[in-house]
Amino acid sequence: KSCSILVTDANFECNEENIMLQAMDNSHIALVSVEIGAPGFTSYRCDRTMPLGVDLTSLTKVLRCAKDENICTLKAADEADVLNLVYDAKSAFFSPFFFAFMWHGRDASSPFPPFFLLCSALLPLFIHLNISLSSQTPITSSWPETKYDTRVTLPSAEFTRIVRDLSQLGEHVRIEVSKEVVRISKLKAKSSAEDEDNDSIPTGVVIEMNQHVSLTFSLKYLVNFSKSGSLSGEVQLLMSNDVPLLVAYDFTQGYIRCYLAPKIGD
Amino acid sequence: PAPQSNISSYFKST
Repeated sequence: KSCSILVTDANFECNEENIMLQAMDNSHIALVSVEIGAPGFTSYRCDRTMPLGVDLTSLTKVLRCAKDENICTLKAADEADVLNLVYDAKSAFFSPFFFAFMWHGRDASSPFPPFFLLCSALLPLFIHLNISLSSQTPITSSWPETKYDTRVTLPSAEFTRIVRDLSQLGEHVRIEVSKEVVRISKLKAKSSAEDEDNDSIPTGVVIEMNQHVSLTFSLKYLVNFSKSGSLSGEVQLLMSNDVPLLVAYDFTQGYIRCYLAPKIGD
Repeated sequence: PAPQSNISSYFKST
């Protein structure tokens, strides 16, 4: 769901060790990279390395059908052109539904396919979904190993709050990191009363730096990145001058990393 | 506003 805000189509690259996704947004301003290691799944099997090209917008709609207690199983057969999702609730109390529909075509303008709902007090909750797979052109090269000049670690909820609040006031934000202060300031005030910098040094902030860094970014993207905040209690902002910002959320057995190209000049 | 750079311009061929 976090990825679908940034990219509409992407390849899930599956191998024996993990599932990975890496894709740029349509504007080629941001890049999102996700990895979920095999141990992060209750059960994981990959007999053959294969890409699963998925319409993330559609996948997100399907995921909304799941409840928190549902266990989601993703399956793709060899040479298959569909991704099969099965939601199976262990609790009989929430088990009166059976959904089944086939889904073909990736035309975003086509309506969400109709589905059939059968109710029975005894049937386990069983949502059976097929999403057609597409062949995408994946970005197979990993992001080059980059040594960043600064790393700011802060609670992800604070980061979410900061970028959300600042997005109410302007379109861009400057992030400056010096030895003891990280300053996140808006650039485009709507009125003089709102023109004061919003120095943000919440509790739990750790600043590591080799060199002063000052970069300007589009707030819209940072707000979208911050939607991943529920995946991790902390977020890391890694920056060097004149290279993309890395916003990194690490979670058990995986991560989501978002890269954002800076504004040029000032 | 300052021009926006392109993320792909930071890629290096690997």
